[in-house]
Amino acid sequence: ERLFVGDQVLRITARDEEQIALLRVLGERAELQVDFWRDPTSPDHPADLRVPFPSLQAVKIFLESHSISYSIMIEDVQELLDEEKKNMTKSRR
Amino acid sequence: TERSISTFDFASYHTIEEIYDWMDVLVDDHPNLISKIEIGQSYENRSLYVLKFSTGGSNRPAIWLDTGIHSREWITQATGVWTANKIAEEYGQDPSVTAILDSMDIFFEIIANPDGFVFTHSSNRLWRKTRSVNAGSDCIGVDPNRNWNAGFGGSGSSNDPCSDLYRGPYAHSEREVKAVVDFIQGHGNVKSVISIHSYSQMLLFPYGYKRGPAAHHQELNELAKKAVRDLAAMYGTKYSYGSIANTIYLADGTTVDWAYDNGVKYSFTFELRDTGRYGFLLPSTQIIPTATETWLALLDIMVHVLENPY
Repeated sequence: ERLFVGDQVLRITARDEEQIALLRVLGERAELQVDFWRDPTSPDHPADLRVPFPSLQAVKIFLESHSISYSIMIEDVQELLDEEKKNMTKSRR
Repeated sequence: TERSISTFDFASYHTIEEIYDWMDVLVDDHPNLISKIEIGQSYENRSLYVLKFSTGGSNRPAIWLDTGIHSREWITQATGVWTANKIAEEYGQDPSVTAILDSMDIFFEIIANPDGFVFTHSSNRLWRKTRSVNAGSDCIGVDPNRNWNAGFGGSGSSNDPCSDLYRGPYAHSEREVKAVVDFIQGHGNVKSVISIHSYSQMLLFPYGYKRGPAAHHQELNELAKKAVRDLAAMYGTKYSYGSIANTIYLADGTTVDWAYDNGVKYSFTFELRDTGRYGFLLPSTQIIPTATETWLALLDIMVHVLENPY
């Protein structure tokens, strides 16, 4: 089973097309293994990006160095998954 | 084990076995309205089931609904279960549902990507694609919403099997997609295709593979506008609407573009709740509110299809 301990989902608000292009570049960096839940499309639509724990530092440095604003949407993905699993078990019982 | 609709918890997420068992119960409870059709098998040989809601007639005009083509979007399968039950309950009660089913059939595929769905329960909750093996790659799966023969192979899809947007080796390479294509083309009288995704609160229509407007853009836009307004009336959930290309981005090979290009005028795709607090991990407490508000928009579209034959 794949676990997502410490993974975060960042909500990213790109200011302009240039920042959107940068986000696409970020998404293409295979070594970071990031997963766009909502893709960067236009400045009107925020993007949501799941970042594995080992890539958090690199991704946040990338965003900050390019002045791309973001907030943390989900602090720990696994925590939510555990909660979901618990709810399902409870409901089944 | 007692099998009963009354003990099924619509406010919880369920496994494929539970949902498939529930379908049988629903069919048993409404033998004159609902039947279960197997339209094919998935890559891992799971049945692709469609619930057929019909009050009779032969090859009546039909509405196609599907949920869960991206397996991790659990709110959609759960909404599918609730909605199918709602259709069954409301026939003979609600005048709109009754009128629709008195002259049209509804086909509902609740788990459009069963292999992916099982994988989300057993191995990777955040799996999106099918589970087919890609020759020459260690990476598994194809994005079934980039695999349709509508602008296949271009923008917004990937030729990298490791990508979540991998389009597959050729259009309709995925059994899960081909089964629906064969079914809709074989039927020949499908008037509406509504494909349900999550999240980001949008109601979209063709095109995704090009920026130019669809021939029926104005009508689709007006209908979408009404549907999202009615949806919002329940809990204030705000949806945006428009063509896929202009509302989100250029995306090739999508379900609704294929449907539209194959003569299904009323082709829509939903992106259900949420506002971005939970993403694909929407708490189960939100299933019924999500399904309830979505129902209002779905009904708008279905009634419009009924009242505007073509």
